[in-house]
Order: sequence, then structure tokens, then C-alpha cells
Amino acid sequence: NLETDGPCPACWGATFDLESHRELLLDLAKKSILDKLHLSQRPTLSRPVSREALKTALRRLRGTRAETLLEHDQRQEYEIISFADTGLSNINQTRLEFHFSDRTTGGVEVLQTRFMFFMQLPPNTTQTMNIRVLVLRPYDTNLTLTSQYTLQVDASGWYQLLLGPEAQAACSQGHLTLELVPESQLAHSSLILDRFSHRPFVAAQVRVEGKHRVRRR
Amino acid sequence: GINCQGLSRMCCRQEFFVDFREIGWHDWIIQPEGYAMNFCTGQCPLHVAGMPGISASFHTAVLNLLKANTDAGTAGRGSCCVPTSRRPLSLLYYDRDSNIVKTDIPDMVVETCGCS
Repeated sequence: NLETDGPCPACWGATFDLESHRELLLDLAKKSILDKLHLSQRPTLSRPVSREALKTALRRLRGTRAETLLEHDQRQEYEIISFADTGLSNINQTRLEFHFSDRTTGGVEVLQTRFMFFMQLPPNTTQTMNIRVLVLRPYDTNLTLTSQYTLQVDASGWYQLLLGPEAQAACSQGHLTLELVPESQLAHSSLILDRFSHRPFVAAQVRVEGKHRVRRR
Repeated sequence: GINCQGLSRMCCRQEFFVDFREIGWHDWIIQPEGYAMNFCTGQCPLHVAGMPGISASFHTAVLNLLKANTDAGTAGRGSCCVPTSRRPLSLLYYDRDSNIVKTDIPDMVVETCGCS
């Protein structure tokens, strides 16, 4: 708390000297940003993401701007890009794990979840790819299949899938598991997982839950 | 709005840029390079009380003269130098799971200051 003279709670005398208060102002800036991001301290990075993957993901998202929300809502929104960790995989299926920080548990609402992955196909072939959403129910040790999508892929490139409410619920619990089941050996080998700039990712749009939801009628 | 220069004592906006590299946050904040933590500082004497911090019109000047010449007791005391317009800060950063997060923090950057 800076000493303030006069009746104003936040005004400082006009002769406020920046340099002698520099450390204090820098601390104030850090605290202000962390408060607004609902973080208690700055994150320490566990697995830095390559610049190529970052650029590719941002380019993909800019290309397919999510629908703007119908209602004009003041609450702060986040767009979170989570790159896949490849889990249990074999020739018939590939499991992808996505981790969402504690911000998405509890006080936020997941508005939309999109899955993006890259396929490298030989020319003039069409393959079928099944994508399953698996969740871990409370007190279960095995994952439960909650929904499945079938995608026809007929050219090399990025594919986007809008995932339904089960995936949104999984994201808001902090962890999403997807299982990719190709219908042929060729489709399996066409799925690109580990190339830096072509890692599959999920883009989730979340909104901070207001203290109380006030709806304007 | 009025930016603080030199030893101005009147209500003005003090610019203060926080470079994320200087505070060691450039590894987890991808964009932007820093944050303009501007703040309002300075005095609000009676004759500029209620001024929104933008270029005063002729009518404002006349009104201020009237206020300054009326009995100080009649006009409201304690006019303060406060933000009168602000804009959001867009951030792109890594969270602790190395997810990339993009968000706009509303009303984070002070654009103009004025007297309440």
C-alpha cells in the first residue's frame, strides 16, 4: 500500500518517482496478471512445445475461427490448445491423452472442443477413421466408451472434428482420452503423430464461471 | 487524454511498460513482449473536477470557471484522478501442462485518466 495523501484512495502525488518505485511496480504488474489469469504463481513448463507445433496450431485455429458466442458475455474466455500425449497404441488403435490444467476444473464452463489431426494419404485413396471418446468413471479402473465418430478421409491434410458434450465434460474434469481406430492398415500408417509441426491437438474454448449467473431478460 | 511529462502536477496518465524478458516471464508468455501497466496520477483541483480527461470544450472551460469562482464549499470535494477508459490485454501463454492458452483480460490497460 503506497502512502496516499488527500481524500483519493488511489491517487499519488504528481511527483511520483518511477525509478525509486520500479521493483514495487514490477511486483504489482506480476500480481495483477496472475490474479486475472486465476494463477497463484507463474507456471513452470513441464514439456516445452516446439515453435513449429505452436505456429501450426495457431494457424489452424485462426483459419477456423470458432463461432462467436450468441450472447454478449462479459466473463473472461480462454482458448486452450492441448497437444496429444500418445498413450497405449497398437496396430489396430492409437490412444491420445490430453491434460487440462486445474483452471478447467470447477469454476469454468467448456463451450466447445475441437480435435485436429493430420493424415498423409497416398493419392486417390479413401480411408475410414473411427474416433472414440473414452472417460474414466468414478470408482472405475477401466475407461468407458461414451461416443464414437466415423470420418472418411480422402486426401492428405488436416482434419477437424467437433467433439460433443461428453468430450466437453471430460475436458472440464481436466483429462480427455481419444482413441483413433483406423479401418485399415494403410489408414493406421497414414496418421501423423510425432512430427513436430503436425502433432494432433485439441482446442477447447472455456469461459470462467461467474460468481453468480445474471441473465438479462 | 493527457500523458504525464516532466513535473506536471495535474491529473495525467503515467506510462509504465513491463518487459516480460526483464522479469523472466518471456519463457511462458509467448505474446505480447510486455504489458503497459499505465496508471493515473496527479492532482484534481476544484476547477477541473469532473473533467473526463479529454480536451475540454469551451463550455467545459466556462463551467470550470463557474465552479472555481463559486464558494468552494458548495462544490463536491475530493475529486480524484482515475482511469476514464481502458482496453483489454490479449495474452498467449503456456500453462503448467504446456498447453497453449489464449485469453483477453478485460480492462487491463489504462488508456486515459480524468478527474472524478
